[in-house]
Amino acid sequence: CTSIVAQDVGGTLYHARNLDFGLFMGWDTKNHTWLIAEYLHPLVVNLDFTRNGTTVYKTVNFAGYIGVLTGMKPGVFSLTLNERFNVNGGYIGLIEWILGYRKAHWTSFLTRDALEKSNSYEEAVDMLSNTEILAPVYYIVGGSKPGQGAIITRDRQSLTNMYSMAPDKGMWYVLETNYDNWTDPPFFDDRRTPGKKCLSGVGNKKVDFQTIYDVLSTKPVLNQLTTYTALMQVNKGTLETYIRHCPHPCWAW
Amino acid sequence: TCQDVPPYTEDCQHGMYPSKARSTGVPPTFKINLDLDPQIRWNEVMKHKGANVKAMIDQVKKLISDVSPQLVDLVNKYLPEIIEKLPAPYDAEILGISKATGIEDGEILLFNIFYEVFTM
Repeated sequence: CTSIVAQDVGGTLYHARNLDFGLFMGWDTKNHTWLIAEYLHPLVVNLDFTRNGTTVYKTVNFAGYIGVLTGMKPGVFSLTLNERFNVNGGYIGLIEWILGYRKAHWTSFLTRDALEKSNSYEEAVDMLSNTEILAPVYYIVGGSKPGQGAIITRDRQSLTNMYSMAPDKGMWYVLETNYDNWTDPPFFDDRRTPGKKCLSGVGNKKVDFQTIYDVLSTKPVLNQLTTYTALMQVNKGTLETYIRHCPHPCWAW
Repeated sequence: TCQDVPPYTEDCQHGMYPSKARSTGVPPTFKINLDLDPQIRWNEVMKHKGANVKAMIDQVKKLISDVSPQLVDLVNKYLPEIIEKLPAPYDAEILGISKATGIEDGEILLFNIFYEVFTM
């Protein structure tokens, strides 16, 4: 996955992501694609969660999946969830949960709870930072006001690191793939360098849906695992989703 | 600059939005009415996408079965026990999706724990 929160010179925030999934889950030798990624394409849906006839939050889901990996509370905040690979991974949390230790929250249920219950960017960041969870993940959160953008790096039990944007210091965006932002990504899966290069090339004077979509359309940020691209603007309550296809030659992840 | 050997990289793209050059389209939008009983609030989505969900889960079961056919039996034997321990409304929503699609509830849960498990 690749998630971006970027701020333009006027202080407007944009939150976008590529959702990549299906690594090592079957290779289609005929079409040279990942089988599960292909099966996920037709499952992509935009959802509008309503109460009393009013939208409470919007998400992009795979039909049948009830947690939230991409979502937005219009006018309040947006969030995305990226996988974080770790030996102390989700399978351990899951085993603990099955054995009866149920204090930890499921990572994608917590995001849905945040969309349901949090009424500000700060509340969402606090909830996603300090709630015990089953698996290590990255929560990427964007707000409605200038400077509200952060990558929350989570262990199962605690907050590992918080990296926030600082537009007044020239840090007008945050970009997260699937590796800790204080270490170099592995040479065989470096989507961070091309992503940052393309985004920096755009500059904050031109950042908008069009230019961020371009960044997320550049290989290998776009790759064989990419199922969809989502673009969110919280203040307007806009959520656009595009089902993706990566023409050959295209790296497998 | 472009790189033609793996991992393939290329020059930053421009003018892609909202072109269909690297997209196959936009997904449909559905309303999830939170005022409805959790067991039925996903029914409209499943009416349109149930067959696709089944196809995906069948493929996952095939992949698991290639590793060990017994694993599929374990999914259907033990995962349903987990569902009743999930917090509300997630327990009822999974049961509702299972009922709407005819897919075993353990298999719906299997799909929902992908992201937790694959961090390994």
